[in-house]
Amino acid sequence: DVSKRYNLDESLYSDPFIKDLQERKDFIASGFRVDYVYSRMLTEAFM
Amino acid sequence: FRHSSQYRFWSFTPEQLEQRRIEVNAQAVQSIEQDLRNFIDARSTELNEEEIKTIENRAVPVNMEEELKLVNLYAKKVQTIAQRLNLPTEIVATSITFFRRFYLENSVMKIEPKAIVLTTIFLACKSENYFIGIDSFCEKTRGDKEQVLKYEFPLLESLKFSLLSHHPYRPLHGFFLDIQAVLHGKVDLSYMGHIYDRCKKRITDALLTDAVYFYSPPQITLAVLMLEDEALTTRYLELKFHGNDTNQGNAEDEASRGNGNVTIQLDKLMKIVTNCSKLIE
Amino acid sequence: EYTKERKVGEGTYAVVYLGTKQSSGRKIAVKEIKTSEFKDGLDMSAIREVKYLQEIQHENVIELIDIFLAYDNLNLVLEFLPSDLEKVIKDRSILFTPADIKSWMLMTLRGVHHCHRNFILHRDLKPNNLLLSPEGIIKVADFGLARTFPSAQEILTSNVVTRWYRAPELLFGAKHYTSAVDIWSAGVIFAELMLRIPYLPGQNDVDQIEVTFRALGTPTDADWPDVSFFSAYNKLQIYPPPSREELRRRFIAASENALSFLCGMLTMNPQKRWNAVECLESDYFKEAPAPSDPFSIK
Repeated sequence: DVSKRYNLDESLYSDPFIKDLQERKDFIASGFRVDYVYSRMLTEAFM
Repeated sequence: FRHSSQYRFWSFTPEQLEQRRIEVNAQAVQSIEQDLRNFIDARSTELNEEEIKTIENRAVPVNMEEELKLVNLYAKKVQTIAQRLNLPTEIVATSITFFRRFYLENSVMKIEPKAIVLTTIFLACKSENYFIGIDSFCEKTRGDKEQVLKYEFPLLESLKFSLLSHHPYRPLHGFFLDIQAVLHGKVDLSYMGHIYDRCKKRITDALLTDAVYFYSPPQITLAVLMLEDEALTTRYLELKFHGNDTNQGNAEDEASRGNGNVTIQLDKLMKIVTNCSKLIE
Repeated sequence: EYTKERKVGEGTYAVVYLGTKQSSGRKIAVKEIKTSEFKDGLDMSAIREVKYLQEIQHENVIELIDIFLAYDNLNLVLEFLPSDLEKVIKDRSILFTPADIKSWMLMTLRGVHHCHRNFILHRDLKPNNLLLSPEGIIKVADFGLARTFPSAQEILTSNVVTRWYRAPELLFGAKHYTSAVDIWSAGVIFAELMLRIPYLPGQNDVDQIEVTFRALGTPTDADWPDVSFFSAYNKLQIYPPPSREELRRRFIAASENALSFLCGMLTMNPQKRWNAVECLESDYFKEAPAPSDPFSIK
């Protein structure tokens, strides 16, 4: 069953902790991407 | 998940799990009784009648239920020690997991729990990239270096070399996000944050139960969410997997539910989640 | 069940033997992990190899056949892979075509994609960790530096990936990097396959920064937001990025799509760098020549 069972839509999430990291220079410069974090959490939830 | 070593090596039906524990205990009992016979035979001249009687009355192997009680008692000690070391939640969870799995392969009568507690935490730290050198680890835990290292291999072997654990914490984060999407605008976010923290604690407690062998991490997460807020969780699952909500959402809702060709039947899922929450309770 | 017939390699923490799986006659490699060397018990690299290879089953990742303890040593039984891309690149008697390169890149990226979709970073991709099976199949190997994607606030060491294949964010000491570091390595490998010489061979970590930016231009906050945040940024020599024409001249055999594919993987800003899916779905793999059949590659 390859359907992802979720749709990743950052605009729908209020996740202050992650959103804060997204603003930090050391995270931005390192290549940190919020969608990678969300994708991982949602994949683990629907695995 | 079905490709993971956690599923391949460490998921059982309740019957299989009980059978495994019975076998581990029986093997130990058999070898201990053999040892006792050898012991008595080797000293038949020295031991008098009463001493032999005492040995036979006192040196009685523990049964499977007693073993399980002892393992559960020490599993909580693993949790306490790991939390006292301020280890991240995931590493506490991995320590508990390693410890409990170890006693699905070994009897407490062969390796006493006290001897293995620190090794499970030490290996969990290494395995989760939270490396603590043996010297500082033993300083912090007042452990014996030789003993901690001595059991690392037997632990690794008993774990069938499966070190990557999927714990229910990331699924909790995932459902925290998806609930916001599916119930968009209908959930109080500060309330969600409050639930989130309580669920994390419940998950750590759930790892001390056999739920981890019977259910997948997301199922445990949903069970814990159900225990925290049945109405919210039920509503979310109905909207997500049934889609026949009274106020049928528009296409956007449909999309946010990610229904696609989802093959999950709500009633089956609810039964699994409810059974799991009962076990955790 | 397993024999060790011939020693074929020795590393810091392991000795590798060739052998046979008796029951099937299958050729195997046995990686015997030395245990005495590490005062803190089992070596971290060994733990990582065991941890991640246990979870990954994919045609383009080396197969862990079995694990056993013997005489206090941990033995990993791996599939037998007689060659690797480094040997192929260095051996001038071997001629290979753009179709061959495309086949190797396709297999490499499939293996890398499988790691990434399982949220595992490899962190040491380089030609001699891309092994070749007797059928010519590329297998990603050596997971001694691998780790799962970090949880958001986790601090990662930037001292990973063999220097020549190290992404710029690692050269700057980044602590919150992502799977983009593996894609950079794949890009440098692609360049090396086309040039048949190392593309960014820095003499040391400082020289590596110099060599990288001289070849690909020094990043600025405009194309890589907050890159100037890194403390190492201030002492940098500023080089202009190469024009498309310069790249064409440098990679004479590369098509336009191949150049775009290369630039996608070697994008300075890790947030904008192509991920494994974008690489696999790129036009480079859709245009002629089709990737060679691995078995046919000499």
